[in-house]
Amino acid sequence: TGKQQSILGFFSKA
Amino acid sequence: MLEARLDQAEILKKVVDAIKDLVQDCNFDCNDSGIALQAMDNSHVALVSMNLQADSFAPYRCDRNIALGVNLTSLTKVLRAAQNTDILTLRALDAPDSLNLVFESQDKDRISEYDLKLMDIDQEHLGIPETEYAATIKMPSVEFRRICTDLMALSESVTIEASKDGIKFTCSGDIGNGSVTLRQHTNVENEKENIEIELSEPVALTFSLKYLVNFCKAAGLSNTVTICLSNEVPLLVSYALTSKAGSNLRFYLAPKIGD
Repeated sequence: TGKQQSILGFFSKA
Repeated sequence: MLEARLDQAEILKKVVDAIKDLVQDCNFDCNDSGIALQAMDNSHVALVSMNLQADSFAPYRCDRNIALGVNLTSLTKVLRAAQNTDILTLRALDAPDSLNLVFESQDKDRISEYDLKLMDIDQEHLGIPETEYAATIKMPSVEFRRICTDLMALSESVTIEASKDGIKFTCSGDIGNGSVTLRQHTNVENEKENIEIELSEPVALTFSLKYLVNFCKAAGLSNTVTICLSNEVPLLVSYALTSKAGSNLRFYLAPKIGD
């Protein structure tokens, strides 16, 4: 059912 | 110093209860605009973001930026001593090593006071980009919880498809497969039952049900939940915390992509 992505791949460190 | 008085302890009790299985330690960031929290789960798949605007409190006072580093298991133990309808006051000094919590019964015949030890938490803050979502669904929060728990009995993942035909939740597992389709629905007599769907383009994304079911612990906070989707970005699940705009509990979940 697909590979679980990390939230860090979408939101940048502020 | 911080002094923030909430008319109903229930809000903070339910927020902590909803997030404590995802996040163990986190900072409550206090400034003059209110109290905010942002934290990822250990595996960096989900992000929790809570905002309680200053106008959710009466009175609210915070002179300097204060980070309250809290262990949520410990906070749960203290909040268990508050009744849902108690008035809750949070107090902290500018560089605090403890958080003072006072619970007062509505008729003021009982006052409980606790001090919770704080910790230094070095937490990364993530910038969440403003997103125009392709699909926005507003629906009863218990209905969303039921869909997620029902599908989790069959599979660990759900594919959510938004199209002009409605919102379709599909899963497949060892014992078989299942789907639930939602269509726009307006209940004139009971607005809380409405299903509102806004769609600018079709979306199809796959998510882990374990996380979605976890987010649904927040269903007790609000009758309705808003779910926002765009292709190849994290799903947003949002619960309003008060009737005031801007006070909410949000969960972001990274999708599963490819095979």
